Amino acid sequence: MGHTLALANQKGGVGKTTSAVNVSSYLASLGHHVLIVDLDPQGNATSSLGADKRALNLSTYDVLVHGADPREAVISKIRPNLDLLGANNALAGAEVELVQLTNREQRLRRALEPISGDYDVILIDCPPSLGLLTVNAFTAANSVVVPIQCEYLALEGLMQLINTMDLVKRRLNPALDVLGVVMTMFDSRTRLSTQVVENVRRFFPNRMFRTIVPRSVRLAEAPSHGQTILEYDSRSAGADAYRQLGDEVAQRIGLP
Amino acid sequence: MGHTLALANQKGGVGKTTSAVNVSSYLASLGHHVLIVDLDPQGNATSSLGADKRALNLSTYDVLVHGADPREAVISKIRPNLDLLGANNALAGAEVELVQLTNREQRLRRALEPISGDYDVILIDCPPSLGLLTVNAFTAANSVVVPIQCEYLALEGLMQLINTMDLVKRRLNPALDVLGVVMTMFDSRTRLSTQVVENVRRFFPNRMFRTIVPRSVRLAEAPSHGQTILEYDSRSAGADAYRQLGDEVAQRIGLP
Ligand SMILES: Nc1ncnc2c1ncn2[C@@H]1O[C@H](COP(=O)(O)OP(=O)(O)OP(=O)(O)O)[C@@H](O)[C@H]1O
Ligand SMILES: Nc1ncnc2c1ncn2[C@@H]1O[C@H](COP(=O)(O)OP(=O)(O)OP(=O)(O)O)[C@@H](O)[C@H]1O
Ligand SMILES: [Mg+2]
Ligand SMILES: [Mg+2]
Repeated sequence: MGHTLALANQKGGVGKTTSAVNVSSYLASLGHHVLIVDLDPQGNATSSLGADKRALNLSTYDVLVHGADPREAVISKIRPNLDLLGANNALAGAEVELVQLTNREQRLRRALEPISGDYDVILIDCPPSLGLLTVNAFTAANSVVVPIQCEYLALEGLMQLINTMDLVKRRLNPALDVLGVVMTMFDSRTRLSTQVVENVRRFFPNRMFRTIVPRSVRLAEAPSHGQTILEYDSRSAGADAYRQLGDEVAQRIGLP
Repeated sequence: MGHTLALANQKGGVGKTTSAVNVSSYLASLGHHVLIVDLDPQGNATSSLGADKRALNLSTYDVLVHGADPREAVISKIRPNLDLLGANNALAGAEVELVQLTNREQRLRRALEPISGDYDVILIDCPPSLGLLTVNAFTAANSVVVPIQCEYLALEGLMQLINTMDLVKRRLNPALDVLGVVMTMFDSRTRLSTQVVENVRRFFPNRMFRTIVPRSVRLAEAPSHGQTILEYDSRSAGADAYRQLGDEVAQRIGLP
């Protein structure tokens, strides 16, 4: 049975997609069988891997709301050992549609159950909110990786994120746990970055990954070429950081 | 009657809150009567102005979902000429609660109607999604300012944003219009920034504000002190940009 990870933080622009895409492609490059699920109506993970959102036959929306077979919806081998369940803007309407459905929080878990045995790891890229899509991810996941930008405003919502996770843990998914928090966009030239890292270390004493992802424009450029950082510039600081983070994630979830 | 502006973009972390806080405080410093409405459950606009989210008697949530009197909920004179309708995480549950209510898209417009005559400008800071909260903002607003980060992934969702605005314009608010798009976090050292600006200029030929907000760590530091950029570092490039943007906004909405 694979381990399912949700990349979540309701604060926008903190590196959820960048982390999901680069950790999943790195783990796949090591030979693990990986699925990345794009659960964001923006479909950034889908296009960061070079897939055309408009050309998706079936997408996360169909699987979630209409119970489409995930095996049919998944784009297999978007990279060696990496499959993608892509998203397009049909997903934007999902939250309102899900509210009316029974077991609305468990739709994703039920949808992934039949295929989770095919993968060593499943990573879910969440939208910047704590609505029903993210609650579905928390219900389907074994654990959560929280990317936190090294900026003050990114600290604000952490309590809310933890409270939502606790709620899901108590009511829907007792196994849910924070696998770790990863500091992103660290800029060594500013005091602000270091102050935020210290703050988070106090908030999550035993959960911070050792890897700190530096701010690096190469990471922001890679998606415009539909490439991962390992493909776009494998010698960059960003590539090094995501290899290291991938190793830490693999170790914490017990990948061989 | 005041002009109501929504700061919106479902892409996260593009500078919606930073723009709402600094434009509103600049216009207030010119002597205009301004209200800033925090419509994001993260409450970043509320804390960026130094207000304590936990100490709010009434908040945007109460006004929106329980029809509380906005005059009682507003924190008046958080700065000279600037009032704040603050948000806290009670707002996180609003989207699910709003779905069941009649006229769910018009709750904010109805709530602001009795007080809009007290202000020259009302700015609404939206969360990073196109759900019911942002639809409420589009229904209540005369026009929308779209902050766009100078990064590739920020281009992806623009069509979706325009489609959602069109939908609201056709069904709920025929006056709705894009006041302008403002490019944010421009980094003159990278080609990426310039490429994105050129892309957006082609997408929105007549709508781009002349002001381009540079990436400046002072803008990221100011909220941790509960200060606007004008207070924190009024000689910084960020302060200059937001004064200039404020002037452009004032001119486009016809403020004297
Ligand atoms: N370490 C980094 N250095 C520089 N730029 C980065 C870094 N990580 C991500 N970016 C860029 O910053 C922006 C935000 O990152 P990303 O889209 O991954 O965040 P997100 O949390 O998924 O955003 P959203 O909340 O909209 O889903 C993107 O343009 C991305 O390319
Ligand atoms: N021009 C800038 N230069 C540097 N940092 C900036 C700039 N504008 C905003 N920031 C910082 O970038 C982060 C994102 O900005 P902000 O929170 O205003 O975006 P947002 O669109 O409101 O995010 P969300 O989608 O979460 O609501 C914040 O930490 C902010 O302080
Ligand atoms: Mg994302
Ligand atoms: Mg914001």
